[in-house]
Amino acid sequence: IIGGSDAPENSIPWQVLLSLNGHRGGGMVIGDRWIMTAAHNVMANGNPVSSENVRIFMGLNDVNTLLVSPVIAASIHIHPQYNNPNYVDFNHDIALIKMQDPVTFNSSIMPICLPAEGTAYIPGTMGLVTGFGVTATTRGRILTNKMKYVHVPVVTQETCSNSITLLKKTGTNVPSLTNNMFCAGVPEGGKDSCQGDSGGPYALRNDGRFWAAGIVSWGVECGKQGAYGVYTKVDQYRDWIDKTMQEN
Amino acid sequence: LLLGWVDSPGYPAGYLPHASLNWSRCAPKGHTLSIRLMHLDLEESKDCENDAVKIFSNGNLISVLCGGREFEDLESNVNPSLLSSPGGCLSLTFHSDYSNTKRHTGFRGFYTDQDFDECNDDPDNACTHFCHNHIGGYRCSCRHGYYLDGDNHTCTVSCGGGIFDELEGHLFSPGYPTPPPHAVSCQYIISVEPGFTVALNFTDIFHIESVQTEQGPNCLHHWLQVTIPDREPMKLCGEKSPDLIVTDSNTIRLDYHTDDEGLSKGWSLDYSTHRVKCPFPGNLANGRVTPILTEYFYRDYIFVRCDQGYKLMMDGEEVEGFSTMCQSNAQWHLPLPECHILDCGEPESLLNGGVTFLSGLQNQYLSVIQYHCNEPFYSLLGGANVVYTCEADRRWRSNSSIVVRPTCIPVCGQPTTLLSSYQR
Repeated sequence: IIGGSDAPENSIPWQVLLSLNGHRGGGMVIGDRWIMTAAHNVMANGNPVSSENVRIFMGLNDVNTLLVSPVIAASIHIHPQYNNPNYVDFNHDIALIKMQDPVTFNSSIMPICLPAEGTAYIPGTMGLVTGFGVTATTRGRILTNKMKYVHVPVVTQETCSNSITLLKKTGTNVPSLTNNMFCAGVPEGGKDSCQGDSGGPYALRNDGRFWAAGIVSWGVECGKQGAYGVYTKVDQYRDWIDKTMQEN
Repeated sequence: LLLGWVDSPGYPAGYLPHASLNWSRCAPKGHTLSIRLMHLDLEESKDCENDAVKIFSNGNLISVLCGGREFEDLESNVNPSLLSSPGGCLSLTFHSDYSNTKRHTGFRGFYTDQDFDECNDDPDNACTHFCHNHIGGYRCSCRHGYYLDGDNHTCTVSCGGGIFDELEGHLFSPGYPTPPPHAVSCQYIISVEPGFTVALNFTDIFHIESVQTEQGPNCLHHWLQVTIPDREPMKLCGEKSPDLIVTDSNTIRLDYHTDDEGLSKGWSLDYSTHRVKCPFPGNLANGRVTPILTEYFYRDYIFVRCDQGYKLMMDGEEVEGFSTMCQSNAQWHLPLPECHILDCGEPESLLNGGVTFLSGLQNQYLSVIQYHCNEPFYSLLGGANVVYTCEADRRWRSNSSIVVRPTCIPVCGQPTTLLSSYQR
């Protein structure tokens, strides 16, 4: 999380830390057996990682404490249309992980709500993105052991699209924006999600409840001026999520 | 059929000197055999010592004939006696001596058997009432109110006899209302199935000779004795009808006795039966007995139903239904069961929640419980205030009568700690 703060205990109880073959990723609790994350977190070299190689941590904000008791994954369900062998196509970047045993919710572990299909993402609405990914310090980007959070607003699809078009001119292999994605961030930069946060939640809040509007997916650098974080638009996948959970 | 001709040798040309004939036939049982001489022309001699025809019945000489006889004489004087006893034999012998002064034609007879009329012709038939003859025998019969004894001749007073086992009936003394012959000794047994009691209702004439003594009428020579098990026998006589006798027994014995003197016209009665009565089954706590009757009799059934929320218990076991029958011994075949309150059992435990008893004895009918979830992390599907009541079907049902397994669903997106920032 770039430009964020340490999350107080129990403030982001749906946040999940995934350990995947030594890489760090984020996720969010959506049921007592289910974790939602980004598909690219659970892919390696174009193939799904083995569920035995997925360790799930939840309930605490400090990684050192969190690592003591990992939860074992039972199965991984990647969106069938996700196809990103060269890391340039993040369309359908969503996956579900089923846990072997259910967890009991308490103040430190709680699911985040899911949006109904077609829920409005109103530009300018301030969202909350969290994770254990790299943070920006005066000495550069480092991986944090504390869960961080930062508030960034939803930006219009047009603003985001224009930003990406510009970035494509200066960079190579910049992925494309689709309708299954949305952007959040501030044009001046400095507040963003970053590596290690992917798969984690971008939460919006309505009527006192946080709901999973997005999944940290990709972006060009982190916290860069004129660039925005790109998130998987969860409401587009409500059918697939429900179906996958029911069938499994 | 036994019949034919018997002729003297040479008939009708005439018999020779020293001629002879031996003839014999026997009648079947119940028949007699007779010979009817149609023609007789023998030499006449004193005592028929020269020529003669002799006829024997069972070896006994019944007729010796000689000389000449006219047909009319034979018909009126000779033939009626040429008869065997019933089932007996007739024999006939004929002989002629050494000479005859003139030629005689001899005799011709026709023999035949015929039924013997025992009723009219046998003074020993001994039918005491009626006699009926038939070919080969006879049969006796009796007037109404009498039966033919084992000797098939003697008529004895019929006393009704046997056992009266119908649920109602009519009995009367022999010959009633005609006075019966003297020295009657009759026994009547009324025996109906257990569970019924007999009532005797004397009707019409009651007339049994009694003897007046200082103590009043005495049934000394004629009486009707009523014997009820486990009670002293009652001797009845006189001209006053006992009317109704309720016996409370299913077996009654009546002995009617007259000696060979005096006069009793007799008696008649209708008997009826009633079912024995069982005790009132009593009241049942938390249930009811049906049907509700003022009295319960043999073979009556009662059923027990528990009030809603109660179950039938017998000997510590629950039973689906209950009925009992009033038995012949005036007792119910099963004692009344009890109605115990229903129990819905322990409510199902609730994952991530619990259950609270709101009212009632634990788990019993109409007990009320409320499920709750571990808030604020779980909430009850369908609302927080759903209470469940132990219903009559032994299930915990919610207010809406629907059996729903309560479920705690996770509360999402509401952390207990909110990010707060007061800096602007």
